[in-house]
Amino acid sequence: PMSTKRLEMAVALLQHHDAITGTAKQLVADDYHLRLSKGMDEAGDAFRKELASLAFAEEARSSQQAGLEHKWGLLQPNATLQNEDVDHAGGRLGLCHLLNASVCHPTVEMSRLGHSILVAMYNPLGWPRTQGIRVPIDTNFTSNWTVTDASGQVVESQLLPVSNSTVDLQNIMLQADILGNLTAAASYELVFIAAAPPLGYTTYTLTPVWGAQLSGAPVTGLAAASRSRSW
Amino acid sequence: QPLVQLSSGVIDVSVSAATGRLLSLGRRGANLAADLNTEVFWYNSSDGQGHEASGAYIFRPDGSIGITAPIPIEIVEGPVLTEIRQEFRPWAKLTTRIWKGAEFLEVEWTAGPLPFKDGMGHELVIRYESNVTSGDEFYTDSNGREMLKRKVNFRPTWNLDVKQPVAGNYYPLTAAIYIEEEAGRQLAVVTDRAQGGSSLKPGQVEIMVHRRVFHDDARGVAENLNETMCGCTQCNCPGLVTRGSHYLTLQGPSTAASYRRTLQQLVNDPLILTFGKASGAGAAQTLPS
Repeated sequence: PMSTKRLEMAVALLQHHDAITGTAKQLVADDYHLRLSKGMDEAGDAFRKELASLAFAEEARSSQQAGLEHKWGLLQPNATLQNEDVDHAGGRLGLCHLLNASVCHPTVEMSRLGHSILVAMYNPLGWPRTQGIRVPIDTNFTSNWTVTDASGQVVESQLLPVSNSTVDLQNIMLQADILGNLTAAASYELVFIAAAPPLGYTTYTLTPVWGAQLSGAPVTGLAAASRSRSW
Repeated sequence: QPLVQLSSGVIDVSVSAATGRLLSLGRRGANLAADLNTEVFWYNSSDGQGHEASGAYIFRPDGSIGITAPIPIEIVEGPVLTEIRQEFRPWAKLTTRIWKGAEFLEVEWTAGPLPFKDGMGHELVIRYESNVTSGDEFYTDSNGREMLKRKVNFRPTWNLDVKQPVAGNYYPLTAAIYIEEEAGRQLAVVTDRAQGGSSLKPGQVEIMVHRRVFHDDARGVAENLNETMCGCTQCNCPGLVTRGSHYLTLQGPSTAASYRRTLQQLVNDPLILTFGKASGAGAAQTLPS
């Protein structure tokens, strides 16, 4: 069942001074890590399904306002998603624990196929905040992207090549067989500044632009390229 | 070699292309500026021959080694984010991020695999050097809550006979460390995890980010603190790589405490991101098969 029990048990166990300070044998340290990791996975499942049911209901409504037929039909304004929708939605949101190494299978895979990416984010603080967001993407399909917020407004964004130190890190993870294969490792990041409400969530949509969409009128809000200088 | 000026619109950073190092950090509107340089160096770990060894419990450096030569630097700029990428060693790199509109500097450090062929343990440290006249006092947090005043080579409740001038002045940082002038500038460093740190000289803040030692310190673990990629602790193969971030802010006396405390909370509770395939308004139609 979706719960945070396993994470609570792991964190409770890790109050031991050896867990806090690392003064334990390797196998004990590995056991601490394993329990924490399994706890995070289970809690992550619970979290992302909850967030998905909120975010996709929101998305269904914004589609409806835009007069677009939504995957689940036209929801009534205050309809709530049924359980199968929550499961369906929950299965559609992924967490990436290696974002600081620009590794994220969902976003790299979707950008490689030219799909739009939904970024749903939760703010655990009791006050509104802005934060720089770095989304790992693959630019083989296109390097033209726009970012829009939950109300469909274009947000300023920038495409950044990942640093050499990140590339080295990805290769070390590959050699250590942490990555499985490199399909989740990105060579670019789409960065933008997100604003989130207190103790609340919001969504941003990253949309690829290609082909005919580029030959017509100039597309507003295309991600800016980065300029690089080195010495 | 030019002096490179960068800005978030709130803070200004200058970088020397000649040396590859940061030079200064300033805050617009508050008429605040300070010399600022980030250095990476390491302590060699004592091996226990005739005295205590560095180990899981003990930090006992046996000399330190820094890098004075110019280092390669790359600056990647854009309207949202500017990155200053420095490579001090193949196993010690910094990416300093300046986000549009941000009041702090994000310093992402990547450390490891630490060198091991010399058979010596190493403890990698990042040191922030400034011209903040902080004397011999600095402040470190108590488990993320109040900040405790620390004084170099001093203990408030007994006369300290300092045998270890470095390790004896290291303190646990669960969230932050800062130095300040009398009613003047405060330079704070907020950490994204518990680390050890100190301020051994006026204007300096140093934080240990990675260790690998080859001797047990006889405190009961009976095993070296020697995590490696190949999983065994006695064999010699590349050690672990670790990556984290520090957040630097330069403030005046009226805003320092509230801004640093808010930044601690933002770092401790970041936005939680999830990713999925968009299918609603604004999404590209599904691709032709």
